[in-house]
Amino acid sequence: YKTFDGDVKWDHNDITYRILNYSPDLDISLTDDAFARAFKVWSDVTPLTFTRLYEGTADIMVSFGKGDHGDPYPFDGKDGLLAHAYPPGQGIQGDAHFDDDENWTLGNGPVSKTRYGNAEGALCHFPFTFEGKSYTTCTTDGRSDNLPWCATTADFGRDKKYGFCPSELLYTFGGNADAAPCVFPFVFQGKEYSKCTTEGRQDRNRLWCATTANYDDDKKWGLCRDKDTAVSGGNSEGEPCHFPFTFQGQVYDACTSDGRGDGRLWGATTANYDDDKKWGLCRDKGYSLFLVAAHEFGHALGLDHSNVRQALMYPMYSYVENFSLHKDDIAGIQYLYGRREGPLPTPPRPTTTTAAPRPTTTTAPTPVDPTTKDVCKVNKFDSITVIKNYLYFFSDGYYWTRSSRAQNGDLKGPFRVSQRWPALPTVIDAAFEDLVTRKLYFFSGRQFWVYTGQSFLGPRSIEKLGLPASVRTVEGALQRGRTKVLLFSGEKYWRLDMKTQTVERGYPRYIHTAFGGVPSEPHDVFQLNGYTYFSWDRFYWRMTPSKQVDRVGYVKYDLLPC
Amino acid sequence: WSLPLKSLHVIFPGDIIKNMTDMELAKSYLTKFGYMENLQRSGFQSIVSTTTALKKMQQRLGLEETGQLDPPTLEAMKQPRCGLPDVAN
Repeated sequence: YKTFDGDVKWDHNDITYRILNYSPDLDISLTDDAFARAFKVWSDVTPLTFTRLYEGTADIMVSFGKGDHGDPYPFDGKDGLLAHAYPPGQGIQGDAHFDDDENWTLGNGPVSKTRYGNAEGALCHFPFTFEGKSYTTCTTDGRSDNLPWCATTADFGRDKKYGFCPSELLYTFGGNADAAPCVFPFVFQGKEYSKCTTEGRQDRNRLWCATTANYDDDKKWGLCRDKDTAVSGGNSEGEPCHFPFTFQGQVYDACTSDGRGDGRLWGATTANYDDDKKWGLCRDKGYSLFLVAAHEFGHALGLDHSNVRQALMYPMYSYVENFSLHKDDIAGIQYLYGRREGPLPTPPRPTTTTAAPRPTTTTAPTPVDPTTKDVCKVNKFDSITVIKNYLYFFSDGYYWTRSSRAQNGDLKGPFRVSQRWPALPTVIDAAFEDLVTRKLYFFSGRQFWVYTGQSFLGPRSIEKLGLPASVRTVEGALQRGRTKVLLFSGEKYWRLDMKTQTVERGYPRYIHTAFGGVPSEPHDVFQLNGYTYFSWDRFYWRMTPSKQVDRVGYVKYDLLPC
Repeated sequence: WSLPLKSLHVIFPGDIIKNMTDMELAKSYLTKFGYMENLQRSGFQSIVSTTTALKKMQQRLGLEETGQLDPPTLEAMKQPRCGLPDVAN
């Protein structure tokens, strides 16, 4: 690793950041989340905290811009330079800039968060099939109102799960119209516009629309989000591809690299390229905003480029699926700010106990004598859940694990719950892993605990989550997307928003209304290999993603090697 | 199926054709990311060569230090990357 000359660093550990604007490529919530996770990469290993400001000057001002964006280092269009950041200090120092000519994704193709529909805001599933055709982008096929939509599972015909993709016909962002949709046609400087335009903007590279019929009168406007079929570069920036299109007499239903020597995918934006010569580059896998941001924030904290290729601070971008910080980066940041000791700092919470890690629990748990507790003699488990790809069976102060992917022959345990998670009581009613923060939530009676590694928060009352006093236990927890968790109790379930840490309005709902054919009061609910399992007494009911119960069996014989 | 494959290459209107030779690309890269500038500023302008800058870049990026614009070096120069210069100026 390398630091900047003079080991430039912040003189305080409570760093603030502010997101000044957003890219049209990614939903705002996904962008916020990517930046928060990028900061957490560093705060996990060094005693820094990152607090987001919504106004005023923050230490790290984060923004998107294109080409000349107000500093001496212009960006260069798509690809090439992706972002840059300044070492710690006042003014522009510490700031991070991201090139908005890039296609910002989570690194693995288009990411579209849906709204409305019946998928509760889930991400589009690309590709998905609809009436025998495979779609890799949102489509207006099958609709007469021209609203782009996508399926949120692989097969719309089977699952019927869908939502609407970002569209100016549904909402805008930025501007001054509180996300109101565009009104077409609208009048601007006496001229009528029937689609979003860059006219009138100094930067000439952002599409906008009026949200009333007459901008000249009302001055209400918003930015249009690029459609995921919108092209970049070429001579039709921001226009959607026209499928099918004709090129050299051949008909194309998807973007192609034909005719190009550089292998990049392109598409025509009219029906016939040969006649109109209108084209642009299609969206590719894009660059992971999270990975690039984590790298740039490294600069903003005082790290220069590393010459270790696997390190985050290596100057070239490469996508990695399951990111973890390289030891070179850890050594660099800890050279500047030291090691993180003890639990993550959190705001004081009167009802909460924060415990320091116990050195004795950092080693791998040791199984106790199997004869102490025979898994095959347990008729009903307190809780069954999946944590970090392992299936956990909890019973009366003990637990067993097995890989969620392998067959049940690899069972390990029993282990004492108190050895691994010393703060927890004997009976665990439910547990789940927050897929974003990787924190573990444990429920027992009317209390819950949150573990991050070996540090924990709790016990807290489940009323803090917005559950009513009538709920005596939380019996099961089921992840829904990355930010929602369904909490089951008795005949009902609630949906917990992990960001706000409260259950949402419109709940509770009855289990039987959403999950037909399973026990009305399951003991455990968990997800395994794409199926949802409801268990009651010694039995389980397995539900497919399309909500069909396809198997009923014994926990002991099917999920355990008994 | 036995027809010969037709090679199709089109100059797209508005496409940014970077008619840069490999050496031009290399000099632009070495300058933009601080390798040339830094060496020139050190007062040894007369002996500064692309070879020296290339070696510095190869060393900095963990590549084999050949001082030549070899395929791995050229490939590295074409990769998407952070805009911060590798050598501070």
